Amino acid sequence: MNIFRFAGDMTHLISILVLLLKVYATKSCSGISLKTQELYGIVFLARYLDLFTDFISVYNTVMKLVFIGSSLAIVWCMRFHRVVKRSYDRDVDTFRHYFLVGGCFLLALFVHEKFSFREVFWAFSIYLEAVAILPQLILLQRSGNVDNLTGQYVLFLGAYRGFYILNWIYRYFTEDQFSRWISCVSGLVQTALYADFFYYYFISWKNNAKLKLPA
Amino acid sequence: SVDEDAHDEL
Repeated sequence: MNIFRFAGDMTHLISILVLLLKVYATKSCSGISLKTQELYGIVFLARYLDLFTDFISVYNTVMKLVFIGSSLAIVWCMRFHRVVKRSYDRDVDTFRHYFLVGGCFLLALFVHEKFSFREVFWAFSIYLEAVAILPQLILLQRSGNVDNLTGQYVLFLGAYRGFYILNWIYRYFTEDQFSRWISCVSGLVQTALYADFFYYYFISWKNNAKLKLPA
Repeated sequence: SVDEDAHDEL
């Protein structure tokens, strides 16, 4: 564990806490893409198949349970919670995310570290996470104004993989046999997808204005 | 038990 990875995990945790706060405090999921939440649920379920077979550390296991639990809880809320589901706007959350699932799985069948059930699902989860934010970013562009908590949620979610990139650079220089090129390339793509969001977020913060993404 | 190729990152 290094400071970059720990900062990344904490930033990821904060993004989830901000999302949970928004949904539970406001009893509303306006501006949140259910499809992105479903994709994250698939990402964590596919990535943590080794949850009960490989014990790395208490921290690792607890964080995996938090990530799986929170993503499934949000999906449940947006689909079934009596009050929350009313604020879900199906008409703006129209990204066809099943293509992302199919495409990433196909890619994982061809590009993986080892052709085993777990490694193919692990690579699938890495590729899917890189594109999971697309429905959310498209929804924000469609819905124009972005409320503060949603904006902070996306900001932290984008920043966490940026910390992981620093972690991979650090590990590359400090560990001899370190080679996580699947994670690195996907992490770079994932962080790059947030580039324009980060830009408009910075502009709105500098001008102390409401965050607006151009349509 | 941690086999050698277990992914230690979240």
